[in-house]
Amino acid sequence: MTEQFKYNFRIIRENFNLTFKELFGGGYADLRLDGDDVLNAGIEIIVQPPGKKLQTLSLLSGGERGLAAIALIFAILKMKPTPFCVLDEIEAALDDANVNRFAEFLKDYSTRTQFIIITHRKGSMAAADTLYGVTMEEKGVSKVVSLKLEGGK
Amino acid sequence: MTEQFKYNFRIIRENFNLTFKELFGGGYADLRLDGDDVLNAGIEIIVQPPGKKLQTLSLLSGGERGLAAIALIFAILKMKPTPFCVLDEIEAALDDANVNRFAEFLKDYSTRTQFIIITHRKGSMAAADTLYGVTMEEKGVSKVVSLKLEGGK
Amino acid sequence: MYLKRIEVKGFKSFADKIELDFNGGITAIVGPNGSGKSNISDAIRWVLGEQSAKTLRGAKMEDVIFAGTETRKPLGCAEVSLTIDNSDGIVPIEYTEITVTRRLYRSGESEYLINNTPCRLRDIQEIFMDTGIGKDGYSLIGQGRVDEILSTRSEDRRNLFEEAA
Amino acid sequence: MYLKRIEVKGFKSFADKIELDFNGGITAIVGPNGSGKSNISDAIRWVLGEQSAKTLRGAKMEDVIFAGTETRKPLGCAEVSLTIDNSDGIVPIEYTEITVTRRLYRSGESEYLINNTPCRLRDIQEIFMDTGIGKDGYSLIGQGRVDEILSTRSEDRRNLFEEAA
Ligand SMILES: Nc1ncnc2c1ncn2[C@@H]1O[C@H](COP(=O)(O)OP(=O)(O)OP(=O)(O)O)[C@@H](O)[C@H]1O
Ligand SMILES: Nc1ncnc2c1ncn2[C@@H]1O[C@H](COP(=O)(O)OP(=O)(O)OP(=O)(O)O)[C@@H](O)[C@H]1O
Ligand SMILES: [Mg+2]
Ligand SMILES: [Mg+2]
Repeated sequence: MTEQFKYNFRIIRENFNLTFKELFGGGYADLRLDGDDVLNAGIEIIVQPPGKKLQTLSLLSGGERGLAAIALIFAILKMKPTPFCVLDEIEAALDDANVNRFAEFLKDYSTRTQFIIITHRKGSMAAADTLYGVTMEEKGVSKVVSLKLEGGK
Repeated sequence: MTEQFKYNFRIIRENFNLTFKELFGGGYADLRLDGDDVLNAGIEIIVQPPGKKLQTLSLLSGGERGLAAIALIFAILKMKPTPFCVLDEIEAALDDANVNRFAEFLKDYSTRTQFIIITHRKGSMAAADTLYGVTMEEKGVSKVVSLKLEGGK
Repeated sequence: MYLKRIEVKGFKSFADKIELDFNGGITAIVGPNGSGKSNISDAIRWVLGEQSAKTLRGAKMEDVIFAGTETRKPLGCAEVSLTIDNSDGIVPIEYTEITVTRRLYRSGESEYLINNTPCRLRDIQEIFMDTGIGKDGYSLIGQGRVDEILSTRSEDRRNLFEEAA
Repeated sequence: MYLKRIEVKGFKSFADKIELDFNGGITAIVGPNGSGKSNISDAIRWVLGEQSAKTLRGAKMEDVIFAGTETRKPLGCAEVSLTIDNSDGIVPIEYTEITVTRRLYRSGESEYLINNTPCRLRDIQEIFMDTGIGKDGYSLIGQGRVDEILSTRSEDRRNLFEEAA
């Protein structure tokens, strides 16, 4: 039980450093147990964007936090892919350049996990295979239409 | 003291209904004291987007909440303008159409209050008189450049 | 296992029945503020067995039933059906296609069905239990909640890791 | 009263001195994630007298001093100067232009100046006290915090109203 946890924890840790480097284009990320009691210790998150000094997580910018959170979520998904995943505007804090990195990432993982994403970012829409538009032509009543994607997808 | 509060509260309440209608293009908003003890009662927020039924605030969408929060802040500013106001990405949850409404609003209020806004939305940038770009050419070191606005501003 | 389609009627802003067909890759849902996008993700959570009205942004579970508009009456029932492809047999039920349905009436009565056969809520919850789906933070991430994985206390974060690991 | 300019050196990511001149209308600050935009708003808060390291996203106040990068050494001092136009006499000091300066050294020592004359922190805080500036929620709204005015408990929201009203 403890052995299983330690083993999986190490994998997520290694994954996190990789997903982080991929999304940030460098830098360093780690997970640490904040105590010796493996069964009860909390998990500390260490993040260092490329070129910057390692500092407390709270000093990161809104977009850096958003991208680091995405890296961690994908580190877990990499170890144990779920059949499907529903993500509601998780790239909200990212600038356009980072949204494109996120979209590329999503495409790689979509071979093992089916993604349903709610978004208003063009970069994320471009990564989609299917696009649905939700509107309220009649106030208060939602309607859904299938949208054709341009650029042959 | 109580009279002063009651008087100001009524003004903010009336302002809120107006700013809300202006930003949402209709609907209804109100503030209520949730008790008779004027000195200690909490303040309840009532919001009804145009055409929709009046429901609990929590059921609103992310963007509706963002726009309602902006309406309330401006209702307070309308009663008592501060000399300057620093807003950091407060329009993050708004879609492009709502960002444009927000930008128009900001322009109206900028005659009485100086605004410094941090944004990555084009609609908000278009409302600005002065634009500064912050970059990190050298990793970890911020640099600021003055950006020229197009379209004669 | 993957999602094939979802059908929603009477749930939140879906006064008229809507149906979305999913492909195996990436499906994006777009639209203006307040149009109903997050309501679709709420519908998925709800049909998977979510029991907390608060997680669905309501005060009580009855809040998920279409409440009417200025021009439409409220409805008396909310219904969501989720159809999954089970050709890989991940779900230990001998069907290659499984449809789970949940209904809630204003009276407070609930109905649960698997392939149109009445069952209990926990029968639906158990279908997804071993797949890792159903708990927030990792396979179902709500609007404004992605930052939580960084800001929760390190002890709470542990629960998320234990579920995955 | 309005802001004329801000000068920042050694504060957070501003290792090299930067200066922004403000006009009376709307000034927009743009740039990529992590470039330093919110750090400018932190600099404004700090020079106005913010004493909570947490509000400035740090663990301790020393965190606001430039900590160095992979290629640059940390600095020993953070300094921010904010110049305001007081031609309308809103601030009861007989200057038409007022510059407030705050410095923090790694030793923990602080310096505060008004028009280059040493003063106490509270002298700076008092300048802005009656203008309504300085408390979060209404004139200084931090990133990710605009929703708070709706989600705080109705009693906490009261404080915001009382400050304004
Ligand atoms: N039971 C209900 N009956 C009718 N309408 C409802 C009900 N529950 C929620 N709604 C409406 O659904 C709308 C919110 O929809 P939703 O959260 O899906 O929007 P969204 O498309 O995600 O928008 P955003 O881009 O702002 O996040 C609200 O306007 C709310 O009034
Ligand atoms: N004391 C310090 N020394 C050096 N760098 C610092 C210091 N404090 C914060 N930083 C850096 O400043 C960066 C954050 O800047 P800021 O929050 O202003 O970004 P931003 O432009 O607002 O980005 P976003 O668009 O993502 O919100 C972080 O990368 C952080 O490492
Ligand atoms: Mg939404
Ligand atoms: Mg920021």
